[in-house]
This record gives sequence, C-alpha cells and structure tokens, in this order.
Amino acid sequence: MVPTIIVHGGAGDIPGSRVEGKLKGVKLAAVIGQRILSEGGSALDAVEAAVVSMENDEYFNAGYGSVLNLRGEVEMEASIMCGKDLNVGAVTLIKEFLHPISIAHKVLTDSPHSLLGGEGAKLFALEKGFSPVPPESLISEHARAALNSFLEHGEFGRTEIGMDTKSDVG
Amino acid sequence: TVGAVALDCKGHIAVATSTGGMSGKAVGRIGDTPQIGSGTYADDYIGGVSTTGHGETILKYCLAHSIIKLMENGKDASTATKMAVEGMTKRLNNTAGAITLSKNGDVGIHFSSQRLAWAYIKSNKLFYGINHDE
Repeated sequence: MVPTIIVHGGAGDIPGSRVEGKLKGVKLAAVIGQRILSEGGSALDAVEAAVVSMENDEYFNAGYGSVLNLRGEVEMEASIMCGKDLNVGAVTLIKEFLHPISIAHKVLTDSPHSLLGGEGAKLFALEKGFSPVPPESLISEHARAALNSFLEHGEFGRTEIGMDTKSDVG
Repeated sequence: TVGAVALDCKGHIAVATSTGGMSGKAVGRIGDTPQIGSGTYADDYIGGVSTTGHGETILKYCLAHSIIKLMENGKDASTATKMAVEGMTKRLNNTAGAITLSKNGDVGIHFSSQRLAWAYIKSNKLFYGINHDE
C-alpha cells in the first residue's frame, strides 16, 4: 500500500492576510505526517503528529490560536479514530493543554471510554502525565480580534471562520 | 479546525481532528469535532474523513459518516465528499468542508465555504491549495 496523508486547516471566509500562513502550515503538517509513514509508522501516529503541528501554529483554530468563547476563554475539543478496529478517543471542553489531540489519542489507548469532557478530561490528562499550560498562553491576538468582531456583529456566520461577509475571497 | 487522514503501509486508515470551536460560542458549547461520525470517521474497509465548518450543521448531518456511507455504496472519494458537503449545505444552508481518503488512497476534497486550506502527499509528491478549483 502506498502510504498517503491529507490534512486540512479549516474551512471558512479565510481573509487574504491568512492565506500564506495557512498554506505554509498545512504543507508542514503533511510533510511531518508523511515522514512517519515513510519510516513505517502507523497512520494513527502520523495523523496525531500532523495535527500536533497545526495545534502549535497560531494560523489554525486549534491548540494555540483557538478561537474564544463568550467569556474570552479557549475551550478546545478533538477526536481520533483507528480504522482497523473502529476504536476512538475524543475530548471536549479542554482549557489548559496545548495538544488536545494527544489527550484524545490517550483516551483511545488508555481509557474504556470514548469521549471525556471538562473536569474529567483534565483529571485524565494530568493522570497521563500531560502538563497544563496557563490558559492565556493559548490565546492569540487574532483570536482576541475575532471575538471582538463577533461581539460587534452578535451573530454567527454560515461557517467556522469569519463572518459570511464578502471578504477578499472571490 | 484542523484535521488529518492517513493510510499507512499496512493499509490501516486513521483520522484526527482538533479545534477551538467557533468564535463567540457559549461557554460549554460542544461542536461536531469530538463527535465520531460528524467531525471524524475511519474504517479500514472503506476510508477516512475529517470535517470542518459550521459545527452545529455538520453534527446534524453526521457529515463524516455520510461520506463514508456514500463510498460504501460505490461512490469514489471525490464524488462522495462533494455529494455529502453539497447535500448538507443544500439541506441546512450553512457551509463546511471535508477531506477524505479511500482505503485505496484515493483523495477527496470538497468545501462549500469560501476557502479551505489543504495539503496532501502521495507517492512523495506534495499537493496543496486553499481556493476553489485549486
């Protein structure tokens, strides 16, 4: 089988100012994942590594650079699934860890459950050795500006990123 | 939201999706990403899917699993992804995107939003894009 990996960095009304950073980030993530595959690594490890790369990158709505809730906080979620045995791991309402996808992977391998949220997900992550980070360290200037823009408009767009305004996208 | 779908040398498929959700969301809001079948799905016998977009719409439509079922019923990865994303947008108005790999490594990319950043590597060649028709 020819190992293959595909990644995405989010759908929406992505403004022109963010295009270059997003393309650079998705290319890097694909290269990181492919390196694991080409060394005989598993698809599970490859997709986790690719997503970890984008969780580190403020150009993406995940990990560092996540968008903010109405209280100006980061609340993240992630899921991972293994096609061999349909095993799954997922977390939600994660506030103080940089890599929710790695915690989700641990849920897949180390928990009898599929989805852990909030306080329970935090306790599980600490038990598995993940180090919490100050929640404000996950907040980027772009995310803060996006929340302020939302608070001005007061309504959600038809998509995930940006309002459904006619931005520079043709 | 970010996501990845991989096929390894043993023919196993895996999918991972991670997100901060939606700007201005209510405290405690949970979207499609942690919900298997909506944000993420993987099955070695068919393929794998990761989705992004308007979360409440994706989870109502079970977008990832919709694409998997279309492939199970004979559609190729690209056609299945397009049909499901366009079907969701037609039925529920809001927009989304999805990336798909079939069990044979065929790629599917489609989005009804204005843009979706994507990249894939196949046979050591890198492909990438963000606008429609790239």
